[in-house]
Amino acid sequence: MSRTIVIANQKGGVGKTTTAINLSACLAVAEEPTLLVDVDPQANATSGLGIEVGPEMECIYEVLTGDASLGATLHHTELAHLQLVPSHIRLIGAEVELVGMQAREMQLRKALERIKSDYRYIIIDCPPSLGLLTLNALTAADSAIIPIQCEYYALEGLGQLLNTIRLVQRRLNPNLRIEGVLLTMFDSRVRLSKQVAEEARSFFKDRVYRTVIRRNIRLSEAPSFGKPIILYDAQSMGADNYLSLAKEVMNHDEES
Amino acid sequence: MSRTIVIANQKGGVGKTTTAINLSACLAVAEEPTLLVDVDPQANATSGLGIEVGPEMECIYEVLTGDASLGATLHHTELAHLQLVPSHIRLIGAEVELVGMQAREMQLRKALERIKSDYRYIIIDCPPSLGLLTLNALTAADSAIIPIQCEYYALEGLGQLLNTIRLVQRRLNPNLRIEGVLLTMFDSRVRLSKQVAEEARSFFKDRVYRTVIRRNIRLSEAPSFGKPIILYDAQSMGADNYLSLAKEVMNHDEES
Ligand SMILES: Nc1ncnc2c1ncn2[C@@H]1O[C@H](COP(=O)(O)OP(=O)(O)OP(=O)(O)O)[C@@H](O)[C@H]1O
Ligand SMILES: Nc1ncnc2c1ncn2[C@@H]1O[C@H](COP(=O)(O)OP(=O)(O)OP(=O)(O)O)[C@@H](O)[C@H]1O
Ligand SMILES: [Mg+2]
Ligand SMILES: [Mg+2]
Repeated sequence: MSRTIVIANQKGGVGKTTTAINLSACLAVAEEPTLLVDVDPQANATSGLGIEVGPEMECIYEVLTGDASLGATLHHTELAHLQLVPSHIRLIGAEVELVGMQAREMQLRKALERIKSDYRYIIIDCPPSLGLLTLNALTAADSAIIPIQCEYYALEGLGQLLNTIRLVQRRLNPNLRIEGVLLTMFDSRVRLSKQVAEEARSFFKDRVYRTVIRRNIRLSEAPSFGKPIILYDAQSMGADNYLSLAKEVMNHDEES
Repeated sequence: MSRTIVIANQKGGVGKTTTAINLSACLAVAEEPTLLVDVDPQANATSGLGIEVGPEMECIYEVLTGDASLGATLHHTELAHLQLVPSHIRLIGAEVELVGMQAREMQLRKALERIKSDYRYIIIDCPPSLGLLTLNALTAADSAIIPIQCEYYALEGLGQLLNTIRLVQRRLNPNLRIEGVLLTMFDSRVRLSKQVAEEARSFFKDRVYRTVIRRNIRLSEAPSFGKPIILYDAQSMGADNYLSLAKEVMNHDEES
């Protein structure tokens, strides 16, 4: 049984890509066949795994415009059970191309249908916006993880994200639910971090993961070596946090 | 002589709003009449100054759709020489409304014409995207400050931003130039911080400000009290950094 999880929050720089890369890697280390799909034109999940897509190679852009199957874009990574569907800056053009298409929000969902059964987990990284790319990801997903940075502005844009999720549930994907809210870049020395965490817990109640991702220098260094944290520095706090998140995500299956 | 400076970078969370608020506040403390214009639907510059706009009050949205003059939206702040044109989440609708209008990229520029002479500096905060709102800001500006976060992904999206600036220079605003590149969230304990700073300096040469904004907990706390850093904690490193940036921006005028 395959589960598709989207990492979504239109606020920039909150840890979507860091979560997508490291959650996928930790699931793969637990020998769960995992696919990471990069739907952000900035292609940070792609470069964060040390992969570069040239203009000739097919990527998620060709999948969404219907010019290639997902299978044709698959890349291996350093982890046996982790594969990647890469992105490229040309994906910026997809928002405009998709607008005129039939069932434009369904393109990713349709493409994933064919290969879904090969993976236990499919993780989708989104851009920092609520346009057609994120709508495609929300429509393709079974559930969403919402990273919330433990900083002042973090709670302000949430209303808009929840509205968009409700809209997608009503019109495009009735099964979509919120898998969990993940507190990121938590710094126990900062009073504000604790305040934001408390506010998020009182708003989202038990949907906030017990695992809190702490601010950790090694996490911000790992992508420059093209490696997930578990391969860059397995002893770090960052690796510890994402391993514990992967456990919570896997335990969630037993419960539901 | 009035100068309009836009703070732009489509990458999320790099310090655009923190720079817009604190640079404006430090210019105002130096008794230069300053206007801060919030063009981001998330309205972080508005809430970061402790201002809240209700659905009845006019804001930048009504200015861009032509339903109100800029003068009608002005708010006073705790600093005598700083005024704000606030934003509101309803600005999200402006991108769609503007698409069909004549000279849609010129709306902000036209609105600023009438009140420009009242201010020595006009600082514009942008959303993390390169859509019509940012295009309006780039078209209205004399120059752009590009904040670059000293982290791995920071240099990846720059090509796209520079392309957009060149496009605006060619077709909408030939006078637009890059005022400077500002290194933000620099952490001297992180090797990567130094690497990104070196790469930015070798690429942008003397357009990188000598002032580097260091990562500083007090900077991330200040907006939750609705105050710029100079009023929240004038002794902090963050206040020091932004005062020195304001000096560089003011000295720039003498040179050019
Ligand atoms: N727990 C953490 N500790 C330290 N740095 C972190 C942490 N999580 C993320 N970062 C760093 O913060 C920056 C933003 O994170 P990331 O790119 O994952 O956010 P994002 O939400 O994907 O951003 P965007 O909205 O641009 O896609 C990156 O430079 C990343 O390396
Ligand atoms: N020098 C700094 N030290 C510590 N925290 C900082 C610093 N600069 C910004 N921050 C914090 O980092 C987060 C992102 O900064 P900010 O909101 O200014 O970025 P932005 O580019 O405006 O984001 P967006 O793309 O969402 O508009 C905020 O929570 C802010 O308080
Ligand atoms: Mg990202
Ligand atoms: Mg901002």
